[in-house]
Amino acid sequence: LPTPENFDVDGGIDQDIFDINEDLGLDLFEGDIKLNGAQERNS
Amino acid sequence: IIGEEYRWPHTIPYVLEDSLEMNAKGVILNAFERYRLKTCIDFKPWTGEPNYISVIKDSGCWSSVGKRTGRQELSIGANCDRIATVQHEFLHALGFWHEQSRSDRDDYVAIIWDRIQSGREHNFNIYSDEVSDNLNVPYDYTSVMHYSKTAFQNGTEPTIVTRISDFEDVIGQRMDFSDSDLLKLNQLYNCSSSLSFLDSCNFELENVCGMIQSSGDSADWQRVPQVPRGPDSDHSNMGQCQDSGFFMYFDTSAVNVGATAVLESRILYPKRGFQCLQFYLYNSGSESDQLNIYTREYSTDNVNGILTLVEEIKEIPIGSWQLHHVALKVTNKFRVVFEGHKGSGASLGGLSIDDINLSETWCPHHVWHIRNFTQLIDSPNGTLYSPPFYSSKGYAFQIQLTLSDLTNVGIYFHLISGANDDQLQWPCPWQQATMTLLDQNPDIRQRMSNQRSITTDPFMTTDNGNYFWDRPSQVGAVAFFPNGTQFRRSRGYGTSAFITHQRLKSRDFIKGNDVYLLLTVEDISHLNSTSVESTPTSPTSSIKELCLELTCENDGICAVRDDKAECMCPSGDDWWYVGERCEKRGSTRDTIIIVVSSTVAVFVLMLVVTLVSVYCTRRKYLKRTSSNTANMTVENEHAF
Repeated sequence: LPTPENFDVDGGIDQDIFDINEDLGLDLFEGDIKLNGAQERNS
Repeated sequence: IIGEEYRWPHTIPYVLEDSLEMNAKGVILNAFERYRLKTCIDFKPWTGEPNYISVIKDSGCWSSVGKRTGRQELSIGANCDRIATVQHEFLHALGFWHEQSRSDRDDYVAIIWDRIQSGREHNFNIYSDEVSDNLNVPYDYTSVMHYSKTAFQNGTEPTIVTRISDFEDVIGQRMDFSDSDLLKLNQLYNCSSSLSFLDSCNFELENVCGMIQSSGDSADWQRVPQVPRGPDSDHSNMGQCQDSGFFMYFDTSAVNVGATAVLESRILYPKRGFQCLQFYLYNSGSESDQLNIYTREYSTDNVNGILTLVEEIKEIPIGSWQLHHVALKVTNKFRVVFEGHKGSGASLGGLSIDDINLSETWCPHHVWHIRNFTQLIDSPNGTLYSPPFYSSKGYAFQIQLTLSDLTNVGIYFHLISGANDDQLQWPCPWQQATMTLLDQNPDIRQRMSNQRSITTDPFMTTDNGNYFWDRPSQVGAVAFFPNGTQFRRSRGYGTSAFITHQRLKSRDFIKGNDVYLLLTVEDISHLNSTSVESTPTSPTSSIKELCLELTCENDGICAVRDDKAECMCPSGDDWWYVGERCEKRGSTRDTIIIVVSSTVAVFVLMLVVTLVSVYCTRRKYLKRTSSNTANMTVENEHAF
């Protein structure tokens, strides 16, 4: 097969922050938030 | 988030940890420039302050919300090296939740709960207005902090439906701060100015932004809505708005050859010592007419200012608005001077300028101006190549836009064979290419330009064992310029999802059928943590060496004072750690106990002393009186 002309850093998909974190198996609060104790209780 | 304890100072100390990818480091520094242009938030390398942000490459992209004590981590992991993602995570650190978690979100979006992945429903919490403050700013579908409609979906249907359907594909933008993002941030941090913005002028107001006509010239610039020979409208509004849309015009048809018209900006006060002037220019006169850009710099020795010619813009194409950039390097208060100059050719029109922006930022190195863009979008072959450019280090490159995909526009960076290749280092090391699709809003502060960066990794190899970034004449394919000249083009490196067609057609990305891609290719090898030339401004490396010998306990932070490593111990409202390594814990309760017990001890001691002394005194007194009696008795015995 001819070498593909372009190298796609995103692997051809448009991933948002939350998709990236989900695919990594992270279950962060609201997808990308690390809570401290007080905020944890609040949430 | 409500709570003063979560606020950062306006200048935030940061560390770019070694774990970060090179491209991510460059992207983070570019994101800082966006904060410096549009807000009063600034960033500086950490120099031992107790609270700072440590940007790391951990798994994923994440941050905490609001300021924490001590070292606060923020992760820019693999695939997070996009400027808007960095802006998003730093907005969290500055105290912002996601937009759709506002207490009033149900007025604006509907959450479709049965379309959410099971167990992920908690990501759609609402924050009560006791915890989260919307700062009296209306709900913002365009926020860089808003989920997209597909967030945590369990299928293909959207989990968020906007109550105004026009915004369904707007939510989840990852391009730049929205106007409301900036309104909230600047309000939350009481911003009165920004570090790098200087001026923006669209000539809509009669005061023409305080610009002045020079007296030493032969004609004046006129503020007009259109010119018979062109342009027929201004650039800011492109004639869309009745009774508005003005620009400045120098009529070269009415003056003699060599005549000039000079327009000077108001006096501006620089802080950083480097500036980028950006404006649109239209020529309806003669190709021999030209525009000269000067600076007039004032100092104590030169109260009238020193006029310095910075650039001569010649052979200005006739009949269309053109974007121009001029790099300035001014350190004292100054004016920017626009001098229109009538050339020898016949003219029936003149020169027009509009949408001037001046900021203390670096100009892009190159601009790819794509004309008649709407026709190109619909063209079947759908691939555009830019003209060839040279980077500041001498590498030749070309940009490719792929328009054929129905949803997304792709963008790729190609090294191509160039005149300097024999003198250059191969594989190409650590050159970061930043490609920005310009949102042509007249005001630079309101632009939401779409930017992506890539960095050439000299160690990257391809399936056939070649170095990806090796010399194009070795690893590239034969290609031809439009004029038939043959050259070599390496594989493209970029993304197929640069921007959606829908977003591309929004805002002012396409204006007057023109699109601009701003290009910068710069050497970022100095950001490589293991390289000898680590950035001189961040002394963290010396701190690290000295601190290696000292282990601080209980979350103490090692800092260097007078070239000596010391532990800065954490403390709270009523507790603290002390000791050389923060090994001892103290608290106000302990202190009170100590004070009370020592008071009691002293009191008891005093009491004992008092009692003993009373006892002794009494005993002594009794002894004396008894001895006196005895003496007296003895004495008197013989006296009778």
